[in-house]
Amino acid sequence: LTLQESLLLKSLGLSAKPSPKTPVPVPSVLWRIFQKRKTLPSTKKDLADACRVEEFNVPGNIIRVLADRGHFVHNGQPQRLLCLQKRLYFNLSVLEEGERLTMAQLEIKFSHNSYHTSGQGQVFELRLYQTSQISLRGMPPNEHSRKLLVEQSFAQLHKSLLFNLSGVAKDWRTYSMNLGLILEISVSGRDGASAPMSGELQSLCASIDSFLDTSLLVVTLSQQQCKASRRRR
Amino acid sequence: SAHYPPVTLSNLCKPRRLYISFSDVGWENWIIAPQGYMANYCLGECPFPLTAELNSTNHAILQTMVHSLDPEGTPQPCCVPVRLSPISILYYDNNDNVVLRHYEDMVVDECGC
Repeated sequence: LTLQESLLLKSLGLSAKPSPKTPVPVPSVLWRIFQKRKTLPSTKKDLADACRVEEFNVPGNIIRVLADRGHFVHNGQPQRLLCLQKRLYFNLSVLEEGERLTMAQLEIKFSHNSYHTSGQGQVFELRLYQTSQISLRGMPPNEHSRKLLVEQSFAQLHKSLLFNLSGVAKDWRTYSMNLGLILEISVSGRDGASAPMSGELQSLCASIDSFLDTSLLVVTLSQQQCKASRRRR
Repeated sequence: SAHYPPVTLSNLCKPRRLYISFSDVGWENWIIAPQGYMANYCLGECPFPLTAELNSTNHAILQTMVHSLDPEGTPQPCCVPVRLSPISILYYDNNDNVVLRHYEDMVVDECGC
Protein backbone atom coordinates (compact mmCIF):
# COMPACT_ATOMS: atom_id res chain seq x y z
CA LEU A 1 0.00 0.00 0.00
CA THR A 2 1.23 3.50 -0.67
CA LEU A 3 1.47 5.72 2.36
CA GLN A 4 -1.40 7.84 1.07
CA GLU A 5 -3.59 4.80 0.61
CA SER A 6 -2.94 3.44 4.08
CA LEU A 7 -3.59 6.89 5.62
CA LEU A 8 -6.82 7.20 3.65
CA LEU A 9 -7.93 3.71 4.75
CA LYS A 10 -7.08 4.65 8.32
CA SER A 11 -9.18 7.80 8.08
CA LEU A 12 -12.03 5.56 6.93
CA GLY A 13 -11.56 3.48 10.06
CA LEU A 14 -10.08 0.52 8.22
CA SER A 15 -6.84 -1.04 9.39
CA ALA A 16 -6.24 -2.70 6.01
CA LYS A 17 -7.62 -2.89 2.49
CA PRO A 18 -10.26 -5.65 2.48
CA SER A 19 -9.82 -8.44 -0.07
CA PRO A 20 -13.13 -10.25 -0.48
CA LYS A 21 -12.86 -13.81 -1.79
CA THR A 22 -16.43 -14.78 -2.68
CA PRO A 23 -18.53 -11.61 -2.75
CA VAL A 24 -22.13 -12.35 -1.73
CA PRO A 25 -25.25 -10.51 -2.93
CA VAL A 26 -25.88 -7.26 -1.06
CA PRO A 27 -28.62 -7.80 1.55
CA SER A 28 -31.70 -5.83 0.53
CA VAL A 29 -31.97 -4.15 3.95
CA LEU A 30 -28.51 -2.57 3.51
CA TRP A 31 -29.17 -1.58 -0.09
CA ARG A 32 -32.42 0.14 0.93
CA ILE A 33 -30.72 2.12 3.72
CA PHE A 34 -27.84 3.05 1.40
CA GLN A 35 -30.17 4.22 -1.37
CA LYS A 36 -32.32 6.19 1.05
CA ARG A 37 -29.34 8.09 2.42
CA LYS A 38 -27.88 8.62 -1.03
CA THR A 39 -31.06 10.19 -2.34
CA LEU A 40 -31.47 12.56 0.63
CA PRO A 41 -31.36 16.20 -0.60
CA SER A 42 -28.01 17.79 0.41
CA THR A 43 -29.83 20.30 2.64
CA LYS A 44 -31.11 17.37 4.66
CA LYS A 45 -27.94 15.31 4.41
CA ASP A 46 -25.96 17.26 6.96
CA LEU A 47 -28.96 17.17 9.26
CA ALA A 48 -29.17 13.37 8.97
CA ASP A 49 -27.21 11.95 11.88
CA ALA A 50 -24.55 9.73 10.37
CA CYS A 51 -24.02 8.29 13.81
CA ARG A 52 -27.53 6.95 14.23
CA VAL A 53 -29.41 4.29 12.27
CA GLU A 54 -32.89 5.74 12.21
CA GLU A 55 -34.26 2.61 10.49
CA PHE A 56 -33.59 0.68 13.73
CA ASN A 57 -33.63 3.71 16.02
CA VAL A 58 -30.28 2.89 17.58
CA PRO A 59 -26.94 4.73 17.69
CA GLY A 60 -24.51 3.44 15.11
CA ASN A 61 -22.59 4.29 11.95
CA ILE A 62 -21.61 0.79 10.85
CA ILE A 63 -24.12 -1.88 9.83
CA ARG A 64 -22.83 -5.35 8.99
CA VAL A 65 -24.70 -8.43 7.82
CA LEU A 66 -22.67 -11.41 9.03
CA ALA A 67 -23.01 -14.72 7.25
CA ASP A 68 -23.76 -17.81 9.37
CA ARG A 69 -20.68 -20.06 9.57
CA GLY A 70 -22.48 -22.84 11.45
CA HIS A 71 -23.50 -26.29 10.20
CA PHE A 72 -26.51 -28.58 10.34
CA VAL A 73 -26.45 -30.92 13.30
CA HIS A 74 -28.35 -33.58 11.37
CA ASN A 75 -29.60 -33.78 7.83
CA GLY A 76 -32.17 -35.90 6.03
CA GLN A 77 -34.48 -37.97 8.24
CA PRO A 78 -36.42 -35.91 10.81
CA GLN A 79 -35.95 -37.23 14.33
CA ARG A 80 -38.71 -37.33 16.86
CA LEU A 81 -40.66 -34.20 16.12
CA LEU A 82 -37.53 -32.41 15.03
CA CYS A 83 -37.46 -31.11 11.45
CA LEU A 84 -34.30 -29.03 11.58
CA GLN A 85 -31.41 -28.67 14.00
CA LYS A 86 -28.64 -26.29 13.08
CA ARG A 87 -25.70 -24.71 14.81
CA LEU A 88 -25.49 -20.97 14.10
CA TYR A 89 -22.14 -19.25 14.37
CA PHE A 90 -21.37 -15.60 13.58
CA ASN A 91 -17.80 -14.39 13.66
CA LEU A 92 -17.90 -11.10 15.59
CA SER A 93 -14.14 -10.78 15.66
CA VAL A 94 -14.54 -8.65 12.51
CA LEU A 95 -15.74 -5.81 14.75
CA GLU A 96 -12.90 -3.37 15.38
CA GLU A 97 -11.85 -2.61 18.96
CA GLY A 98 -13.27 0.91 19.19
CA GLU A 99 -16.73 -0.15 18.04
CA ARG A 100 -19.65 -0.36 20.50
CA LEU A 101 -22.32 -2.93 19.56
CA THR A 102 -25.77 -1.33 19.77
CA MET A 103 -27.97 -3.91 18.07
CA ALA A 104 -27.85 -7.48 16.74
CA GLN A 105 -30.78 -8.96 14.84
CA LEU A 106 -30.95 -12.58 13.68
CA GLU A 107 -32.85 -13.25 10.46
CA ILE A 108 -34.00 -16.78 9.55
CA LYS A 109 -35.01 -16.88 5.88
CA PHE A 110 -37.17 -19.32 3.99
CA SER A 111 -37.64 -19.26 0.28
CA HIS A 112 -41.42 -18.96 0.72
CA ASN A 113 -44.13 -18.90 3.35
CA SER A 114 -45.07 -22.36 4.55
CA TYR A 115 -48.66 -23.09 5.44
CA HIS A 116 -50.15 -26.21 6.95
CA THR A 117 -53.17 -27.55 5.18
CA SER A 118 -55.91 -26.36 7.49
CA GLY A 119 -57.41 -28.68 10.06
CA GLN A 120 -54.26 -30.61 10.67
CA GLY A 121 -53.83 -28.97 14.05
CA GLN A 122 -50.03 -29.01 13.97
CA VAL A 123 -47.81 -25.99 14.60
CA PHE A 124 -44.15 -25.27 13.99
CA GLU A 125 -42.11 -24.70 17.09
CA LEU A 126 -38.88 -22.73 16.87
CA ARG A 127 -36.30 -22.75 19.65
CA LEU A 128 -32.99 -20.98 19.92
CA TYR A 129 -30.49 -22.23 22.50
CA GLN A 130 -27.30 -20.60 23.65
CA THR A 131 -24.64 -23.27 24.02
CA SER A 132 -21.86 -23.26 26.56
CA GLN A 133 -20.07 -26.26 25.10
CA ILE A 134 -18.91 -27.08 21.61
CA SER A 135 -20.02 -30.43 20.15
CA LEU A 136 -18.36 -32.25 17.27
CA ARG A 137 -19.70 -31.70 13.75
CA GLY A 138 -22.84 -33.69 13.19
CA MET A 139 -23.12 -34.73 16.84
CA PRO A 140 -26.23 -33.57 18.69
CA PRO A 141 -25.41 -30.89 21.30
CA ASN A 142 -25.27 -31.88 24.92
CA GLU A 143 -28.73 -31.14 26.32
CA HIS A 144 -27.29 -29.86 29.58
CA SER A 145 -24.90 -27.38 28.07
CA ARG A 146 -27.49 -25.18 26.48
CA LYS A 147 -29.80 -22.44 27.66
CA LEU A 148 -33.14 -21.69 26.00
CA LEU A 149 -33.10 -18.15 24.58
CA VAL A 150 -36.17 -18.04 22.35
CA GLU A 151 -39.20 -20.32 22.07
CA GLN A 152 -41.95 -19.45 19.60
CA SER A 153 -44.62 -21.39 17.80
CA PHE A 154 -46.01 -20.55 14.39
CA ALA A 155 -49.06 -21.82 12.60
CA GLN A 156 -47.40 -20.58 9.43
CA LEU A 157 -43.70 -20.15 8.79
CA HIS A 158 -43.11 -16.71 7.31
CA LYS A 159 -40.48 -16.00 4.69
CA SER A 160 -38.37 -14.11 7.19
CA LEU A 161 -38.26 -14.40 10.99
CA LEU A 162 -36.42 -11.76 13.02
CA PHE A 163 -35.06 -12.13 16.56
CA ASN A 164 -33.30 -9.49 18.66
CA LEU A 165 -30.03 -11.00 19.96
CA SER A 166 -28.36 -7.76 21.10
CA GLY A 167 -27.74 -9.05 24.63
CA VAL A 168 -26.23 -12.38 23.57
CA ALA A 169 -24.16 -10.87 20.73
CA LYS A 170 -22.38 -8.54 23.11
CA ASP A 171 -20.90 -11.59 24.84
CA TRP A 172 -19.75 -12.94 21.49
CA ARG A 173 -17.26 -10.10 21.20
CA THR A 174 -15.08 -12.23 23.48
CA TYR A 175 -13.85 -14.92 21.11
CA SER A 176 -13.79 -17.68 23.74
CA MET A 177 -17.39 -16.95 24.72
CA ASN A 178 -18.70 -17.19 21.18
CA LEU A 179 -19.96 -20.76 20.88
CA GLY A 180 -22.88 -19.81 18.69
CA LEU A 181 -26.49 -20.91 19.01
CA ILE A 182 -28.51 -24.00 18.27
CA LEU A 183 -31.60 -23.48 16.14
CA GLU A 184 -34.30 -26.13 16.28
CA ILE A 185 -37.53 -26.18 14.31
CA SER A 186 -39.96 -28.93 15.17
CA VAL A 187 -43.57 -29.78 14.56
CA SER A 188 -45.95 -30.42 17.42
CA GLY A 189 -49.63 -30.96 17.85
CA ARG A 190 -51.68 -27.95 18.82
CA ASP A 191 -53.30 -28.24 22.29
CA GLY A 192 -55.18 -31.47 22.38
CA ALA A 193 -54.31 -32.42 18.80
CA SER A 194 -52.55 -35.73 18.40
CA ALA A 195 -48.82 -35.75 17.68
CA PRO A 196 -48.17 -36.31 13.95
CA MET A 197 -47.40 -39.85 12.87
CA SER A 198 -43.92 -40.38 11.40
CA GLY A 199 -45.16 -40.43 7.81
CA GLU A 200 -47.15 -37.27 8.45
CA LEU A 201 -44.07 -35.83 10.18
CA GLN A 202 -42.05 -36.38 7.05
CA SER A 203 -44.53 -34.39 4.96
CA LEU A 204 -44.89 -31.63 7.54
CA CYS A 205 -41.13 -31.31 7.87
CA ALA A 206 -40.93 -31.08 4.08
CA SER A 207 -42.17 -27.50 4.32
CA ILE A 208 -39.03 -26.72 6.31
CA ASP A 209 -37.10 -27.54 3.15
CA SER A 210 -37.76 -23.97 2.15
CA PHE A 211 -35.23 -23.02 4.84
CA LEU A 212 -32.70 -20.76 3.07
CA ASP A 213 -30.19 -19.37 5.52
CA THR A 214 -29.61 -17.31 8.63
CA SER A 215 -27.70 -14.06 8.96
CA LEU A 216 -26.97 -11.62 11.77
CA LEU A 217 -27.39 -7.88 11.22
CA VAL A 218 -25.08 -6.05 13.63
CA VAL A 219 -25.08 -2.28 14.25
CA THR A 220 -22.04 -0.72 15.91
CA LEU A 221 -20.93 2.80 16.79
CA SER A 222 -17.34 3.71 16.04
CA GLN A 223 -16.16 5.81 19.00
CA GLN A 224 -13.36 7.20 16.85
CA GLN A 225 -15.58 8.42 14.05
CA CYS A 226 -18.56 9.45 16.12
CA LYS A 227 -16.84 11.71 18.60
CA ALA A 228 -18.78 14.89 19.37
CA SER A 229 -18.43 16.73 16.04
CA ARG A 230 -16.71 20.11 16.11
CA ARG A 231 -18.99 23.09 16.80
CA ARG A 232 -20.45 24.20 13.52
CA ARG A 233 -20.70 27.91 12.62
CA SER B 1 -6.66 55.04 2.41
CA ALA B 2 -5.18 51.51 2.15
CA HIS B 3 -4.99 50.13 -1.42
CA TYR B 4 -7.62 47.42 -2.31
CA PRO B 5 -6.27 45.07 -4.97
CA PRO B 6 -9.08 44.12 -7.39
CA VAL B 7 -10.49 40.61 -6.61
CA THR B 8 -12.40 38.80 -9.30
CA LEU B 9 -15.42 36.72 -8.26
CA SER B 10 -13.85 33.48 -9.40
CA ASN B 11 -11.04 33.53 -6.83
CA LEU B 12 -13.15 34.32 -3.82
CA CYS B 13 -13.34 31.64 -1.13
CA LYS B 14 -15.83 28.98 -2.28
CA PRO B 15 -16.18 25.21 -2.87
CA ARG B 16 -14.30 23.80 -5.83
CA ARG B 17 -15.34 20.61 -7.55
CA LEU B 18 -13.33 17.51 -6.68
CA TYR B 19 -14.58 14.07 -7.65
CA ILE B 20 -13.01 11.10 -5.79
CA SER B 21 -13.14 7.96 -7.89
CA PHE B 22 -12.63 4.76 -5.89
CA SER B 23 -11.57 2.85 -8.98
CA ASP B 24 -8.78 5.39 -9.52
CA VAL B 25 -7.32 4.30 -6.19
CA GLY B 26 -7.85 0.62 -7.04
CA TRP B 27 -10.63 0.03 -4.55
CA GLU B 28 -13.31 -1.13 -6.96
CA ASN B 29 -13.04 -4.81 -5.95
CA TRP B 30 -14.07 -4.25 -2.35
CA ILE B 31 -16.23 -1.11 -2.50
CA ILE B 32 -19.68 -2.03 -3.76
CA ALA B 33 -21.14 1.50 -3.92
CA PRO B 34 -20.76 4.35 -4.65
CA GLN B 35 -18.09 4.15 -7.37
CA GLY B 36 -16.97 7.58 -6.29
CA TYR B 37 -18.37 10.77 -4.93
CA MET B 38 -18.08 14.57 -5.21
CA ALA B 39 -15.96 15.54 -2.20
CA ASN B 40 -15.10 19.13 -3.28
CA TYR B 41 -12.61 21.36 -1.44
CA CYS B 42 -12.33 25.01 -0.41
CA LEU B 43 -10.12 27.47 -2.18
CA GLY B 44 -10.11 31.25 -2.68
CA GLU B 45 -9.39 34.58 -1.13
CA CYS B 46 -10.85 36.22 1.92
CA PRO B 47 -10.33 39.83 0.97
CA PHE B 48 -11.22 42.98 2.91
CA PRO B 49 -14.05 43.84 3.29
CA LEU B 50 -15.48 40.37 3.86
CA THR B 51 -18.93 40.21 2.36
CA ALA B 52 -21.77 38.28 3.96
CA GLU B 53 -21.53 35.58 1.28
CA LEU B 54 -18.15 34.61 2.62
CA ASN B 55 -19.64 33.02 5.73
CA SER B 56 -16.98 34.56 7.89
CA THR B 57 -16.38 34.57 11.63
CA ASN B 58 -15.97 37.87 13.46
CA HIS B 59 -12.34 37.05 13.90
CA ALA B 60 -11.92 36.64 10.14
CA ILE B 61 -13.42 40.11 9.61
CA LEU B 62 -10.88 41.49 12.09
CA GLN B 63 -8.00 39.62 10.45
CA THR B 64 -8.84 40.85 6.94
CA MET B 65 -8.86 44.39 8.25
CA VAL B 66 -5.45 43.98 9.85
CA HIS B 67 -4.19 42.25 6.68
CA SER B 68 -5.35 45.17 4.58
CA LEU B 69 -3.34 47.49 6.80
CA ASP B 70 -0.28 45.27 7.16
CA PRO B 71 -0.30 42.66 4.39
CA GLU B 72 3.22 41.49 5.16
CA GLY B 73 2.68 41.03 8.86
CA THR B 74 -0.76 39.36 8.98
CA PRO B 75 -2.00 36.87 6.37
CA GLN B 76 -5.51 36.73 5.02
CA PRO B 77 -7.95 34.43 6.90
CA CYS B 78 -8.16 30.85 5.62
CA CYS B 79 -10.84 29.56 3.31
CA VAL B 80 -12.22 26.43 5.04
CA PRO B 81 -15.27 24.11 4.92
CA VAL B 82 -18.13 25.42 7.08
CA ARG B 83 -20.87 23.03 6.05
CA LEU B 84 -20.20 19.38 5.31
CA SER B 85 -22.40 16.36 4.78
CA PRO B 86 -21.92 12.63 5.32
CA ILE B 87 -21.65 9.83 2.80
CA SER B 88 -22.37 6.13 3.07
CA ILE B 89 -20.14 3.42 1.66
CA LEU B 90 -21.18 -0.19 1.03
CA TYR B 91 -18.25 -2.58 0.97
CA TYR B 92 -17.08 -6.16 1.56
CA ASP B 93 -14.86 -6.82 4.56
CA ASN B 94 -12.19 -9.49 4.74
CA ASN B 95 -14.74 -12.12 5.71
CA ASP B 96 -16.99 -11.41 2.70
CA ASN B 97 -19.55 -9.76 5.00
CA VAL B 98 -21.36 -6.76 3.50
CA VAL B 99 -20.81 -3.59 5.53
CA LEU B 100 -22.68 -0.28 5.28
CA ARG B 101 -20.72 2.47 6.89
CA HIS B 102 -21.64 6.13 7.33
CA TYR B 103 -18.95 8.75 7.43
CA GLU B 104 -19.57 12.23 8.73
CA ASP B 105 -18.13 15.37 7.14
CA MET B 106 -17.07 13.84 3.83
CA VAL B 107 -18.58 16.33 1.36
CA VAL B 108 -17.83 20.07 1.39
CA ASP B 109 -21.11 21.88 0.80
CA GLU B 110 -20.09 25.38 1.87
CA CYS B 111 -16.84 27.28 2.50
CA GLY B 112 -16.15 30.27 4.69
CA CYS B 113 -13.38 32.47 6.01
